[in-house]
Amino acid sequence: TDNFDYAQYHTLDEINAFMDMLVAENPNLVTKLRIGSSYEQRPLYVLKFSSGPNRPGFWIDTGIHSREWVTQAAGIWFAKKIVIDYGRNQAFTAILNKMDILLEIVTNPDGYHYTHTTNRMWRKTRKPNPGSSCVGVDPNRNWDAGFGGPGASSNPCMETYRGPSAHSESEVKSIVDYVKSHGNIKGFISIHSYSQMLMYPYGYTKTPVPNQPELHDLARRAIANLASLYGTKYTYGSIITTIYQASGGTIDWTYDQGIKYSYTFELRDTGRYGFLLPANQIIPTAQETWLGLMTIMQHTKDNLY
Amino acid sequence: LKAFEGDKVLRILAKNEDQISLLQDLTEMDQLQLDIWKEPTHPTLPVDIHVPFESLQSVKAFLEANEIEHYIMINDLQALIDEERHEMQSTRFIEPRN
Repeated sequence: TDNFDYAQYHTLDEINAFMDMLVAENPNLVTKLRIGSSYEQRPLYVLKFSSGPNRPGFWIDTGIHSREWVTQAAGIWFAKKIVIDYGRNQAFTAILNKMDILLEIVTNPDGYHYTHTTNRMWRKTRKPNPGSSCVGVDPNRNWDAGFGGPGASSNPCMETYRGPSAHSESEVKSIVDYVKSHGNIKGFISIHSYSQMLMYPYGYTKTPVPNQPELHDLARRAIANLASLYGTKYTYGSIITTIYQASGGTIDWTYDQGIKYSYTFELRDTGRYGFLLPANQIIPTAQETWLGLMTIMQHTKDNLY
Repeated sequence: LKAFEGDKVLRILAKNEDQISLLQDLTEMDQLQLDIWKEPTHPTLPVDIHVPFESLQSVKAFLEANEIEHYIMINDLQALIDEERHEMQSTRFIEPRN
């Protein structure tokens, strides 16, 4: 994986080959778990980085919206960063000595493949909708957290179509089942692009979460650390106050499952390129995001509950 | 492969809640085949919409008739996609670093 080109976008096959290489090179640190299958029967892989048994988990997912290519690319960079820094970077080593990191690089593989082969602008899953010519569900409106409320569409032709029922999408249900069966995930970060935001629950209601002061302060510190590298400006707050009302979102569900440190990132940029962020932005984006992730992971490690 | 020749991405800046409401109506018009990159929710947040070439006139007319400020964020979506694809293909032919 030293020769892998982290500064380019890659196909699904290339990403899968990268994961296999990473596991082969680091057999004592990295394992590849299959947590389920997509609608089109592609495997859903999670890389588990673990330095010992029976640790709490810290989840990171990238690429649930397939066209947000910088997120999958950043996920690849994070995976390599983890194996480089473990044993070399004191702060990170302390984190991985206390918690496992669970990284799902391509959360919506059918959509990702579709963006490479057919429609670069595809966002949703690829499951057909009975009675409609429109395909796919927005997997960030499909979670059982205010499902069906405002901020999601009941129209299969819309980009924010919520699906027929909560967890109807296997890409979502597989994570739900994994999180429940794991039972000890303490932090959950779902990564999107673009807009440059760091947000915590809720999206489906204006009611503040009980841990809002702590989550707000941690978000402030995370974006300050992120900005320390290139000065990239992020906004932060709850989803509903920072961006918009969105029901059925990922981190609302994880928070309601008891995962206190639930956040969602919106990576670069703020509107020049949108989802077509040039490849030369991948590494700077990943580097600065890693600093934000480090702040959240360190706080989680120091405040296990 | 779906082509996006002539498609543009508009950045729309609503002045008030009334304009947000008008934009919400616009995004519900399925016949325009709009791809909403950033939804209309609050006047402080920009709205980004990928508009297919066939719908450009209708959308521009709607925005101008309602005096909603907007500008072109991406002038030719297909050109950017072609550039991205070219970049990916060209790097595949570069010898791996030793």
